[in-house]
Amino acid sequence: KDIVLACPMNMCPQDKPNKTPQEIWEDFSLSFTPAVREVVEFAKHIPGFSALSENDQVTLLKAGTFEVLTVRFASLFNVKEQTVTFISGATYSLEALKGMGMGGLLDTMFEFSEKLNSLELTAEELGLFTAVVLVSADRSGIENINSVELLQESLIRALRALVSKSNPCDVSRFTKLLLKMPDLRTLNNMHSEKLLSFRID
Amino acid sequence: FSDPASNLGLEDIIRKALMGNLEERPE
Repeated sequence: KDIVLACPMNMCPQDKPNKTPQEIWEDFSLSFTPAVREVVEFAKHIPGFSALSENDQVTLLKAGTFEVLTVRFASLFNVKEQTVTFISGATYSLEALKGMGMGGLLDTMFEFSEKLNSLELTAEELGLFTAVVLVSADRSGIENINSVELLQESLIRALRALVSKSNPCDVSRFTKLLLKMPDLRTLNNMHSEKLLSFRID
Repeated sequence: FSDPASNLGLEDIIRKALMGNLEERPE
């Protein structure tokens, strides 16, 4: 059975049939690994993040990397055209990807991207929102919940101030933005289920 | 694997990046 990796971080969703799963995985890791490193570098620049224990930093990054990348790559999902652009630059229609067996997760990604893009966040707002997403005190396995909570609260306050400053007339914008967080959790869970079905040896 | 993140080798990449392991970085 052909392996389909309909992740925009992959070069293309379907490789040549003669490629082994190991080769497909090695190719994917060429784009996946640098993307994860960028998320780690981003985290290091969040004021206060490096002061957390190393284990809590790792726990937050393990749990939140997918969500950070989802926010970062939301623009790759063109809702109007119903297409996904992969990092290779190639664009695939949602219909074609569904034809390869990808369904529910992609539909939910499109819904999320549409809602996020409709908020028209500035780069600064998007960066701060991403920091709030990453520093979530309710991730499983956090050792010092209090420290993570304090950091997340300060980031949320900064985000609220920033969003209110850029759109003082739209008081619901901040609430709408925070409501994207449970959507990201849902996507994260769906993505984890997909990963479990694709065992990497 | 019961943990999808382990399946991806995510923790290993994260720990190396956190430690600033320059040898692991692409040029």
